[in-house]
Amino acid sequence: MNLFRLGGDLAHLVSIFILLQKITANKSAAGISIKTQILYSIVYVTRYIDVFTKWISLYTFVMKLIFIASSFYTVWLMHNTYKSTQNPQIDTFKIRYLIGGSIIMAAIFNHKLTFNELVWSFSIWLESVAILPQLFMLQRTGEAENITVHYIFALGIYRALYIPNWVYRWIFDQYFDYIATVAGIIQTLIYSDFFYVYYQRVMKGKKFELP
Amino acid sequence: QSTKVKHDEL
Repeated sequence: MNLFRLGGDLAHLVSIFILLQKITANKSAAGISIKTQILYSIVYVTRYIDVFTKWISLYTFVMKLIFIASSFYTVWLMHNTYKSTQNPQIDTFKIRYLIGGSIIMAAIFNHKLTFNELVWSFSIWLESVAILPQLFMLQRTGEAENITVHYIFALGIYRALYIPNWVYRWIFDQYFDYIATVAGIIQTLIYSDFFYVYYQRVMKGKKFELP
Repeated sequence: QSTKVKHDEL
């Protein structure tokens, strides 16, 4: 464990907390893409499929359970309790292409042709693009509540901090996973436009509005 | 190198 990785994981926890706080306090899921949330549920279930069979540490065990449970809880809240506040007319990204593309990427790039390795690789590729429906929705609306963009920002920081973590592990631990690293860089690049607008607007105390 | 890959990250 190094500080980049710990910081990334904590940013991830913070993002989940912000999202659930936004939905329950406002009693509204407006501006949140349920498609992105469904993709994250798929990502965590496939990534942590061995959560009960492969022990790494108490830390990873607890975090995995939190990520799986909170993503399902979020989808459940959006689909049931706050269904009427959703924006299906603007949440129109075709996620079947993201899922299909991730299956193809996992078939080509994986560490071993075993079920667990294939679903792990699938989850990595799918996570790298899972935010797209949410960013697409943001673009269609043109503006968003600050709490929504803080959520996306925290989630982006999570993956961005994993990049120095991989550099650190490559240098000091002789550890390098090319799939996680390439997908992680792609994921961070997807956020780069968003980070730029976030910096230009929100950090300077303005409303998040796309130019 | 690839034997070191053990998916210990989240």
